[in-house]
Amino acid sequence: MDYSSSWINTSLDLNINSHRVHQQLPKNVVENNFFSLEMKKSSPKEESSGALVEELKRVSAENKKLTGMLTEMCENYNTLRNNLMEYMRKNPDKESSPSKKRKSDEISSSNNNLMGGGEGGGVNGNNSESSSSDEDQSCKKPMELETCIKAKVSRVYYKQESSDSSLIVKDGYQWRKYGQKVTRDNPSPRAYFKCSFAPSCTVKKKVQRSVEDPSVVVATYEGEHNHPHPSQMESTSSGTNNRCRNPISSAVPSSAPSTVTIDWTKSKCSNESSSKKMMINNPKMEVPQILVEQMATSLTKDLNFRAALAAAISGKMLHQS
Amino acid sequence: KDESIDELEEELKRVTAENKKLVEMLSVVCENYNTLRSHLM
Repeated sequence: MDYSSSWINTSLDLNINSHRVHQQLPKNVVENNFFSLEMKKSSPKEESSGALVEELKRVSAENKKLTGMLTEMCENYNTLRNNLMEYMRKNPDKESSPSKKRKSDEISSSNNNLMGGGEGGGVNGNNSESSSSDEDQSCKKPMELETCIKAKVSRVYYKQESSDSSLIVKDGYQWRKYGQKVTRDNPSPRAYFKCSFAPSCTVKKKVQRSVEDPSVVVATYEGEHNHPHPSQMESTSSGTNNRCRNPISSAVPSSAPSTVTIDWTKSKCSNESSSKKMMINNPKMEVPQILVEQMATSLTKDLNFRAALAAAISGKMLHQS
Repeated sequence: KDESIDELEEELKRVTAENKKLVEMLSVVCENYNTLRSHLM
């Protein structure tokens, strides 16, 4: 209600002529005065309601502005995230650590939750549908990237005595055991190792006895070493570290899920002891024996020779099977 | 008039709370955006 039009001049004219003093005030003046008194009582309420209305209008406008800004920020965020995903897809090698990736996924999911949950109170809730579809896409993309990373997996089969339950496979690298687990599909436990050069070297190894053949131990390698093989570094060693069983061919990681190599060598301890016995008993054979050993170590260090030998052996096995 | 004023006050409270929530959401989104941007860089 607008009372401004009905505003009446309530100023009292005190310039009274002498002849007017004794006159009675007209009725309309009396009524106007009475009305003005009532108006004064109700004007604070009107003022407060007016102020409330103004405040409400102001806050609503601010709300609208904030909503606009929020939708714009979310759009920018989604654009940036898509750009990041594309970049990571193009450059998988230069990818960041998995922990940061998970963090970005959490951030995106929290953003989508904010958009979906916080807009039920009265603000436009149209963004919830688009955010949910974006979330699905974002969930799929990191999984694809992880599978690309995990594709560098190789398997190596080692011969091990059934009595030996240590699950320690000596492949020339040094490992640290960080876990052991019994799986449902295999009664023998599975041991988890990581390279001793961790965290710089991210290679992990899982060792488990084969279900089909208990004398065979399967070692699954994930990742690539970013350091040379210790046997290559130790060129002058007399064979103390070569006690370890090197597979005939090195497990070459590839984009395929797994490559299989077989190590049919017996434990080197027994071989060394037998070779030492040979040397003690036959000193005349010492020199050629040393040469033979040197040839053997140099050939085993040669990766190409190992690969060729593995191919030949696998070819023979296929013929036999 | 009293009722209308009460209604107005309630509406104002509701809108103010909504406003506050929007501000918080906006700050969170900004933080996340900055984090992602630094991650991309």
